[in-house]
Amino acid sequence: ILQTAGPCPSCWGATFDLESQRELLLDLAKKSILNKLHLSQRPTLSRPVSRAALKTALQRLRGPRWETLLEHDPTQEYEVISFAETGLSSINRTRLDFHFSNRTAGGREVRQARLVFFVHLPSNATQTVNMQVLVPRPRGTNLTSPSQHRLQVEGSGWHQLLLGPEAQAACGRGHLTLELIPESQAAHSSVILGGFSHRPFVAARVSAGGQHRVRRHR
Amino acid sequence: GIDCQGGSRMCCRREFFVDFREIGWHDWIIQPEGYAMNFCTGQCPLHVAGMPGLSASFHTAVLNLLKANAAAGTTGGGSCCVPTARRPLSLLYYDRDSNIVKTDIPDMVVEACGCS
Repeated sequence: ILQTAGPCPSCWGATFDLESQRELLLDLAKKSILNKLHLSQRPTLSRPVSRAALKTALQRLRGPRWETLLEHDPTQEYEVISFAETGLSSINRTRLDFHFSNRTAGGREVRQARLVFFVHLPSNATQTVNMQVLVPRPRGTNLTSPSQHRLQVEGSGWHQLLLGPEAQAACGRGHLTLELIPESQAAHSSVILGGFSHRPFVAARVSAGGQHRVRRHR
Repeated sequence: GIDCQGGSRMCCRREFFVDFREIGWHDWIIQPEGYAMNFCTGQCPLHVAGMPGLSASFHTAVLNLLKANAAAGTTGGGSCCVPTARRPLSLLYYDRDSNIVKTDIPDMVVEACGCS
């Protein structure tokens, strides 16, 4: 409990010097953790376990299959999700931009990329709607025609599309642009929602040991 | 919420990382290696005060009216720079009996601050 002249405890920041503030915060952090773990003081370890032994034990807990996997395939996979920024769009096409951090782009291998988006069809639209997804080629490459994917949308809701190697490579470079083009008249009256709860996104499955794996295969 | 920058005196979130090695707790806390505690600091003038997380609405108008009445009747107003969003901290640690325990402690990491 802080006795301060200020109107509330959070105003004390200005009244303490940095070192006292730091000590106070560390003390507060310690007390908070111990309190939430229902401990009166930090546990004292009578028989400390080495980190190596702990790692082995955790691996064994996950079963022999996991252990074999770790031994034979040291690559680690994880998923990165990037939400779309909508660029220049018209009634005939919606442009979506996805940015991936340098950590994702830094030489790691993107093994799969999935586009997930929400389409709202007018209530009277019963027929299926064809949607074309373009992945424009990066500038400076010899090939100028974009990579295309086609998708049938049969009703309002979330839809997903597995993107090809061009899109995966773009994710790996840190920036992916997609253009969604409705192909029929009914599709033109459909809306690709981009609000807070319906924002399109790309989920990229990334392999942390990508470079190593590529070298090995070569 | 606003993150503190430079000599800002208004209510903001200041980043603060607790390194478990630095405080000598790395022997019993296995993971993570530290904890981004963060905290709220700064002043809350009456005109900034609002219900954290409340968007402009009828309720905001009512609150503003109440604040105006409070300002007329009292001094200070009692507005405070407080956490408006927090998230849990996951810990893997040894307990008193050297068992390995994994737990999620709620409301530990301050994500955003605002004036109450």
